[in-house]
Amino acid sequence: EGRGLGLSPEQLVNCILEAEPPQIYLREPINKPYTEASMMTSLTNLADQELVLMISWAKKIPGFVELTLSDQVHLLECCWLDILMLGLMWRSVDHPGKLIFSPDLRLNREEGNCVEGIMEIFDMLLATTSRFRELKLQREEYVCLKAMILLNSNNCSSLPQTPEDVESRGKVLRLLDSVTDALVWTISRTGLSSQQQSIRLAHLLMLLSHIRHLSNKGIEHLSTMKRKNVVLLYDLLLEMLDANTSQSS
Amino acid sequence: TSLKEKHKILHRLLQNSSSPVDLA
Repeated sequence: EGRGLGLSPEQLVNCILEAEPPQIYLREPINKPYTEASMMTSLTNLADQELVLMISWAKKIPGFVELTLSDQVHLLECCWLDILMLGLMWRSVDHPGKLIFSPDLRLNREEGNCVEGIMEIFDMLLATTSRFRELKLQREEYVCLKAMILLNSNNCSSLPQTPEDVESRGKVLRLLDSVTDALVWTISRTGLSSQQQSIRLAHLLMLLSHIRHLSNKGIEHLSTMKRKNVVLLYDLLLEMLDANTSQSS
Repeated sequence: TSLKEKHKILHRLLQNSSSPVDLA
């Protein structure tokens, strides 16, 4: 019984599946040939829409809204780009060589050529996506991994100040345990031997460190694009980027 | 919670009980 949530692993997986955000589309279609400005405008337009949906999504993860507001803010600020990137990989998993940013923005690596420094990130995204393809990532595993990224992102925060903070941090750890149980339960349904299940769990979790590395690269790249005035960032995206760059500096 | 935190859009979207999509 899911460590205080009152949910079985199966029920928790179903809740997380139901929390999945809807598909998004470009607000304004992008014409070819792509330019640095047009592509960055499209990518940030999509990211901005997805961030709003990500907040709704997080609120539907069982137990998340019971955390202190400051922990909720902090968790999302730490992991938003990891979550956007994992979502991109999931959409692209059945399309080798392509990155499906949205149904109306499907790019191959060469199309990243027009944006300085983005091809290196595209290559890493494609490589991690093909690893997920090799592993035949299942939808249930994907949603558990995404929730784990959210709950595991708090490692850079300051020490808790109040009893409420201490309690909230404890809740995050218990939630993380519940989602881990849910992922273990999902893997257990694959019919693999117990040893193979452990190896699959390790393979999936090891990819999270690649995603963190990728998102750090992405934050660095977006900051450069902002500094060079290649793209005007919308309010929420700007705020999320600033939260990252001010923490790391 | 600091005043700066309270002015965050993220803070506001999290606090609002209705769907953030409506707010956006």
